[in-house]
Amino acid sequence: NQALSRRYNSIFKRKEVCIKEW
Amino acid sequence: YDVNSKRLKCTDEADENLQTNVDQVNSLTAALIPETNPNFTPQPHEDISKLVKNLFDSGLKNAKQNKFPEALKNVSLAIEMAQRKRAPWEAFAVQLQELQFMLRHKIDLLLVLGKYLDALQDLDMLLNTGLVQPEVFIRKTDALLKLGRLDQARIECERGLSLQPQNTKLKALNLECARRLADFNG
Amino acid sequence: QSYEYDESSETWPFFLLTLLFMVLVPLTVSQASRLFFGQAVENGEENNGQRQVQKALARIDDEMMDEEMRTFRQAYQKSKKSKIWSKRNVMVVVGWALFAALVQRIRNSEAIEASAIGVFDPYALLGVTASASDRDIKSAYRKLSVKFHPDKLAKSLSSEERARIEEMYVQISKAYEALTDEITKANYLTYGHPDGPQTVSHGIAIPSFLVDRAASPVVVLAYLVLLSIVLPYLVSKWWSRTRSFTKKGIHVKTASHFVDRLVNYKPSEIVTVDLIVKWLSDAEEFKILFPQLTSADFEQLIHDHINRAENSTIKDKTVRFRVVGKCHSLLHGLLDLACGIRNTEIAIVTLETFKCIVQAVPPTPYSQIMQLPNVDKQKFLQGSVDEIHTLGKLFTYKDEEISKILGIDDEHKLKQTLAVASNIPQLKLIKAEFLVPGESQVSPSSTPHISIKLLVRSPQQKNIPPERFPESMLEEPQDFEFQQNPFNIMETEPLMPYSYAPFFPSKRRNAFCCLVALQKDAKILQTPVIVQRMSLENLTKNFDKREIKDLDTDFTPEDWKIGTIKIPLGQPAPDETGDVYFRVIIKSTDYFTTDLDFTVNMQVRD
Repeated sequence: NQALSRRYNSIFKRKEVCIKEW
Repeated sequence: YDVNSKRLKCTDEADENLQTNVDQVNSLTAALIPETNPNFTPQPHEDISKLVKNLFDSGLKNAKQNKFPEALKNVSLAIEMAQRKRAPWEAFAVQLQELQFMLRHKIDLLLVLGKYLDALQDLDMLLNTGLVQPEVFIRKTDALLKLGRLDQARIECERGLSLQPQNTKLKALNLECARRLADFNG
Repeated sequence: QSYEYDESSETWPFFLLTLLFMVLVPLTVSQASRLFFGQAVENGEENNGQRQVQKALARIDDEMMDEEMRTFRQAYQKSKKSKIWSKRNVMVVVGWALFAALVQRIRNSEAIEASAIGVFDPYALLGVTASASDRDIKSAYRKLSVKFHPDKLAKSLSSEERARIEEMYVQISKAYEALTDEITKANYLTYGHPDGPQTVSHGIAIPSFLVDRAASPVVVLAYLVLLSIVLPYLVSKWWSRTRSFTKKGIHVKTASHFVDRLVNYKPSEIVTVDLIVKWLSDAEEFKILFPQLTSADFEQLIHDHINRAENSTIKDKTVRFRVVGKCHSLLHGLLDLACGIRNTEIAIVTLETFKCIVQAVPPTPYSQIMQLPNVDKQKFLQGSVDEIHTLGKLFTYKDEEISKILGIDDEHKLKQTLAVASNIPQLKLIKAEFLVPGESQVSPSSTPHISIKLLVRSPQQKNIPPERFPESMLEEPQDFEFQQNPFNIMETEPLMPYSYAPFFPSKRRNAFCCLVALQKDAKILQTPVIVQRMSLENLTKNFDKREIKDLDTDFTPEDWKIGTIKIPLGQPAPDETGDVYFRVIIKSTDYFTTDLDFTVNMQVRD
């Protein structure tokens, strides 16, 4: 459950990286 | 250990793994303290389940009425609630299924509303949680095409096709990718 | 009990001579062959196409280099390629000089001459050649015995002379017997003298002065130093050097750091080139080269290189060049480890990082254009109405339009840019399949390999659909040799020429890295296959897409060279029949170009 929660919470950072890279 | 807040804190030399572990212990503690039932079980909490279901259902209703922005808001809220309010010891299988179910609807709403990057993140989340199915790849290819990531779109499409070689939608998307890539490469 | 040392220096020169000869002859042969034949093979210039491409790119590469880079490259190349004055060649020359000196010493040595005289040579005594027949020997003997017979001697000769002639006569008789009489002959053949075994002395071929009272402590000391200091030192140095580097050529500490990063990598984190550069900056190799600098320094240096900026506090360019040059082996090592951990994303981004470092271009959607020389970045980013990201798209425009798009006014510079752009190889997939040599299909538990037929083409050339190539051009030879080793076909291709990379600290060749992953779990299956041989002759063909309108009239498939890549599979086919899908990724290490990324189906049938 905690791992799931961590993965869910990383979405915001991932979005930022995608915007920067693309 | 801070006696007042009942939380552990890492020293500066702690590495990432230790920090993660400490965070887990802290959230477990924080969830245990307000728990009133001495015989708690992994069974999902009734109240929270009802709350989440209500939010989600209202989202679906909004969608049926073509009020997509509101639908998205409600479904997203439902997911937030599920993530935040549920205790860490509640059955993982149930939590996962609930999340996957809600995410799929959220993704469709995001795609309709043109929020392709958000949809892509949620699709990746679905894949990471083990939902490796052609439907996910159809949507991922679509989102990537709309974002202009043509190479990646083709790669995802091919992976989808390897799961279901006769899937018509994926075959159509494959042709679309090829066509757009041909133009992209002159 | 008593040892006879080589008092008169008769034996040790021969011993030394033999040793020298044993070492000098192979060394001389190998150095000579390297000197005369090494050049051509190394440059891969056997192929006309390769030569043309290399010539075109080398000239521009040279023009685009800045002075500091030129100085650095020259210094690096000199130390590597001084063929004439290398240590080995000097050793060979000194060795032969010693040899000549020894031969001279032997010639002048009286003691050796005296022993040589003592050797019994019947042929010389009789004055005949070694191949003389029995009749010649008989007639020679008769003539000489008449001349030297004691009874026939003149009375006027002195007693010494008489004794000498009598001795001669005895020797001649013995010589004759040695060649004719059976028993004497046997004696001669076995003992080297007709009278039977002569005195034989055994001794030690060391000059006596070495073991004399005065010199012997020195000799003992020399032995001591050699055995207890020099030898252990050399062995330990060699051992520690072997132990501290992995098979791939990176330091074990670096390898373990990479493994640590790979194992602790969170799938939620997106892999970027910046992340890979961060991992690289902690490499042990950098710390050994520049112990006074930190990881942050190295990271900044690599970023400066990629962005062609000067933000680092370290002003000495050679530091940057050496750091960047080292990245080649580090990235290969990381790629290998990433494939071992089966992480596809990291492997792919490692290869992207490779390109960024070789071309000194940051990873943007426009990297294909930015790697070209003379491009005005501002003008390009502001200008393009139609989104141009790829070289292929660039070449859909006329040269004059391209000069506007890229912001290049000078005609010579435009020519340079177009030359580079049109010589960057692109791969086009024609056919990919699983093959089992000698069988028509893949059966359960067989050992298939992936056979890829591709077309190397220039971004300037018109696209040729794969169907245009007849099956006959894609066929494999079916002889026994091919079945034994199907991968030999790749060895027949010429080495790839030196790349256009004026920002990389050394001349380098392009390579294609082939990765294989399973589609089911999207994980890499095996270590990468590096392809360094591929014919680029198609790049020299004039097939401009802006000019060719009709493939039916202007295209002859036989004019084009089909390239082959064969990738061995690290595991056998599954036991059950069915379809297994694999993803094959083939990326260039040096250029931003259209790399291959496709799916192949392994159809396992009974």
